[in-house]
Amino acid sequence: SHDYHFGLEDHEGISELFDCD
Amino acid sequence: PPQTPIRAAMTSIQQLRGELISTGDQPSAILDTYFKNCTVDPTQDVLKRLETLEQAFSQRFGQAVGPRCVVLGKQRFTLGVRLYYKVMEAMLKSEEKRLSVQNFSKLLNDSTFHTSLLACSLEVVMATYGESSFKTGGYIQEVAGGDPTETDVCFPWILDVFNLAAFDFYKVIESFIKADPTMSKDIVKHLETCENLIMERIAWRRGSPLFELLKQEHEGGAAEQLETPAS
Repeated sequence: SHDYHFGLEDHEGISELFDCD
Repeated sequence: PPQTPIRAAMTSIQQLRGELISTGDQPSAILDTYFKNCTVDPTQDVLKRLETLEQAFSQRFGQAVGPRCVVLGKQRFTLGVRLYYKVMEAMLKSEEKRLSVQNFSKLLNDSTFHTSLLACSLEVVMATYGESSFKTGGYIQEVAGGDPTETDVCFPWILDVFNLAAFDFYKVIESFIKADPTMSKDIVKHLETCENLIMERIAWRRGSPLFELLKQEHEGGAAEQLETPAS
């Protein structure tokens, strides 16, 4: 519904972005 | 009837309020279970942090918009908290599915994560109410050499209020958009503009945590693989 470009890969999420894997 | 800017704004506000009616001002039963599954239960810290950030937000909102608008600030904050809980729950469900774990103790005890998520929620609320506009915003005035104005609350105002690094705010944007597929195209566009401002300018200001991360990467031996700035 929008043109936002999603850049995160399937193996990445908020946990990895805050170094909590 | 033809769509006018005011009608469009009213529709967006009604949609946002409607979507958050079922979301309470407290963590839902599902979110509470995620909190209880943690090695260290973050509930008390989450509530205490919200109290502290509400005081900071209300005070600064009153200063920016006018003392008679303090009640509006409280309303915005209440909506922001509802959106914060809603998106947090959706993010955790998505992470549970992806990682097959239910204990998110480290993430849920990370103060920066919570502050970033709440800041993003409030940015969405204020953008929906048309209070965070780039066209007349202080940021544009600031980069144009004018005085940073105290009469608006446009991005990156919220970062200053919460003393939040732009780089940390940046981390939540994509996951936030994924977690709330009901957001309007205009709001997604607004977040994308915030993202671009951070990437192109704000994350490179003095004191940004990005420099320490780059230094760590360099010390870790990854520098050889980096391209030169020119390329």
